[in-house]
Amino acid sequence: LFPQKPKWKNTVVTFRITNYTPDLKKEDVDKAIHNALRTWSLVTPLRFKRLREGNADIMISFGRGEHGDHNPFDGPDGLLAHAYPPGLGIGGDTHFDEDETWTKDSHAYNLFLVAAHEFGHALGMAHSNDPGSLMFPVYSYAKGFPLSEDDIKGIQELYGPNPDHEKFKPKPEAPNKCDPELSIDAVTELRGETLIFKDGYFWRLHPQFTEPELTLIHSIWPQLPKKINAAYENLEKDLVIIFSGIRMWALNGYTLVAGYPKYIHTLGLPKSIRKIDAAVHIRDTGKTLLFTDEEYWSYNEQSATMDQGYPRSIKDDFPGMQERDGDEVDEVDAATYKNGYLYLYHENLQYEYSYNRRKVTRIMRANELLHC
Amino acid sequence: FTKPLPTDERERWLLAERYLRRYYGMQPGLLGKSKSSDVMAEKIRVMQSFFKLEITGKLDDDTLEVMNKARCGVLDVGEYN
Repeated sequence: LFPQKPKWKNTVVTFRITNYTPDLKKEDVDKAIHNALRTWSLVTPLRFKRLREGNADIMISFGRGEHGDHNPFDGPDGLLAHAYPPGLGIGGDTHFDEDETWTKDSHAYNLFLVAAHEFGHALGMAHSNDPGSLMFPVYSYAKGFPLSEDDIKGIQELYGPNPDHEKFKPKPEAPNKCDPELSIDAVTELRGETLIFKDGYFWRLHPQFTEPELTLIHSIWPQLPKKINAAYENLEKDLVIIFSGIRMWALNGYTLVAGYPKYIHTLGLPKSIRKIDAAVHIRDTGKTLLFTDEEYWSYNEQSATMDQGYPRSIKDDFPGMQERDGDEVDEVDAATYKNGYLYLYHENLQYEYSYNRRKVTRIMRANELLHC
Repeated sequence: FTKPLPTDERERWLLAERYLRRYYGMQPGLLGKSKSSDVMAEKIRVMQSFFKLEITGKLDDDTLEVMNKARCGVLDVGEYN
């Protein structure tokens, strides 16, 4: 919240759209503004009343460069919009940079999402440093209801909950990479980077950068489901395959390959298999290992067929994976391969399996991968 | 939604200076060579802390990459007049 927590005293807040962007049809701007305000009225007692003339609490306008408030915009990209905390005069007013391209889809920049963020300010919200919250200062595209737990907690501290609406399911909280109990959903290489998936997010690890970058999956790939089960890179084909449930997608770089999703059974898996827990491509052999429950399969990328003699038992072929209480591990959450070692992730641990010595050589915390 | 990072040292510095003035309330105007770099390093640390980056006080690529992203024009921390 802003210092001194400014807020509207009246739960009916007026707004007026004083001009329009030529990037969108008027009705699309009206709809984006309406839905952006509704985002906040759904979780508070606030109601918004539209004025067509005179002075409203929230005056909405599109302008470029110096646009009358001595707080100039900066041309395309960079600064997209700003809004003022609740108060008299300019308080609550919301300005959009006309030098941006305003859209109603995932192309830059989605007016609904930016407006919902700015109206957060116009109602008294400051910036959040939770990358999954709407009030995070950096723009990212995401589908679905945009408020996170953090956003809802903030706005309800000012205005209380919406007496008429059941509790809204907010977006998941961003995972904490150094939580010692952190387990991961999937991990893959991608052209030299490492992508680590967890809930609706992924960390992007770049060899030159020390800090993993956390991003919402939907802000990069709106078409992918929220929960990723497994992923692997086939360097020869320059493809990353992403698995969720019985479907799989292909990425070429950061671009989704047309013709996907496909069913995992097209790889030759029986219909009884409903999800792949982990996947890893072993470059030295050209085989891709697919882990499902207590077993794993070997897929020959060259011939695009399943190898004979599978599935095999994980416990039998990868001895030495043990829980802290001594139980043998027989399932895998994620897997990667590097320099002759297979890294198998289970809950908050990772097991380094040596192909040469045919045994587990090290056990580490899963988030050691995230420099924790 | 990120513009390409400037390679020229001076451009990088100017990008950072503009960013820190706008979003972290860094005072404009000359503070003398040594003073201005201390003030700048301090504001960089505040920004790195906000974005949960490694707190170095230096203009590393991670930090500049975040400064270069499309964003909202409201300050992240500091007084709101």
